[in-house]
Amino acid sequence: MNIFRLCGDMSHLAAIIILLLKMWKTRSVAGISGKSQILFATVFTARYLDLFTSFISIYNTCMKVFFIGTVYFTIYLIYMKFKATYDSNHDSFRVEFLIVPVGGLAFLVNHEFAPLEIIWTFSIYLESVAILPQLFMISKTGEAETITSHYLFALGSYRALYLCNWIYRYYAEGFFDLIAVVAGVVQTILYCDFFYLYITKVMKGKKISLPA
Amino acid sequence: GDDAVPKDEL
Repeated sequence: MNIFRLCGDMSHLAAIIILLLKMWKTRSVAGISGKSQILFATVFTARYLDLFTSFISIYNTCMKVFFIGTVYFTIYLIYMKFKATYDSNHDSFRVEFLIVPVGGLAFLVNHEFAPLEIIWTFSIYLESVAILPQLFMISKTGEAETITSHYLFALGSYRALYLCNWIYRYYAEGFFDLIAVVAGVVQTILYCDFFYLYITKVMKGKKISLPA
Repeated sequence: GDDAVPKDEL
């Protein structure tokens, strides 16, 4: 554990809590992509299968359980409790265009051709692109509520901080995981356009609205 | 490929 890793995890935790608070307080899931949340649920479920096979630490186990629990609760809010506010017309990203290539890539490029390892690799690749339905939705509607922007900023920062963590770990421990690093770079790059809008607009008190 | 690495990260 180092400061970058801890900040990354806290940023991830904050993103999830911000999203839940937004939905709970406004009794609405408007502007939130259910498809991205389903992809995140797939990511967490696939990656944290090791909850059953290996124990790392109390911290590790608690975070995994929290991430899995909250993502399924988020899906419940979107597709059941606050279904009436869900904007399915604008959540039209074709997720099969992500799942299929990512699944194929996980089979071809992995650390070890073993079931759990392939599933872990799949989760890493899928996470890197799981936000695309959400970003697609914002580009379709042309706007994002400020609270949704805070959510995305925290969520994007998390992997950017992990990149710092990996640089640190490479020098401090000789730790290097090429698959995680490349996917993390891709993931962070996908947020760059959003980060720019966040810094130039949201931080100055304006909400994100894109020209039609 | 490489050996599988332990997954202590989230």
